[in-house]
Amino acid sequence: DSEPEAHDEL
Amino acid sequence: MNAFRFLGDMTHLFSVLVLLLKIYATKSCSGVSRKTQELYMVVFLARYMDLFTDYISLYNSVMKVVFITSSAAIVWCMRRHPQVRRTYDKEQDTFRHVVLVAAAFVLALIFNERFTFREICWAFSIYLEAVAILPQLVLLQRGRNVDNLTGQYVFFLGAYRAFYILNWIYRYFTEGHHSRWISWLSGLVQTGLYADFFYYYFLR
Repeated sequence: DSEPEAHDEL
Repeated sequence: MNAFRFLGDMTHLFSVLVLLLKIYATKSCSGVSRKTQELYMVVFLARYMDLFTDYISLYNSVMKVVFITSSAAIVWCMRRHPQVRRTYDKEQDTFRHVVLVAAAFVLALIFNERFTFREICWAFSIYLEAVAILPQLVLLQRGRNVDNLTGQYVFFLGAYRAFYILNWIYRYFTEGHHSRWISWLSGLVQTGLYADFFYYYFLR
């Protein structure tokens, strides 16, 4: 399973 | 980026800047909880650890730097500024904020998207942000009259969270974007705390 996506919110 | 997200960011930014300017202009931090401000600084530092590892956009990076520096400036003023520090209501601001940090940290170790440094820091910052306003709310309840600006500060912070929830709803339907359940749950708790405050604020 892949690394969670980067957080795009502040 | 949708309008709700942008409005959320702007109300958030506005709340922090209003507070910083108020403290700086009046040389007084009466009614402001230093513990809440320290918690926010920890929140921003923990969440924006990704500043150097995950680039999203110039907007995101600039906002992250602004949030870290403005919250650090508020804490610096309250601790070190020769005039401001004398106006701090130390005896009133007694909330055990270390307990919140410890609880958020333990929660982040148990409930996270993945057991990595980045994800634990992120989850920790989300949990801590949800409850960081508590020392401020306790301080406000102790004071007889809520200062207008302090009331507005809490209002803008509440508006920020409400806009973010609208943003998640919007993203869910338009992009099929599933905001992580950690943010949903913590965001709802956080918004609830503000709603509770405003219910009593307007009753008075």
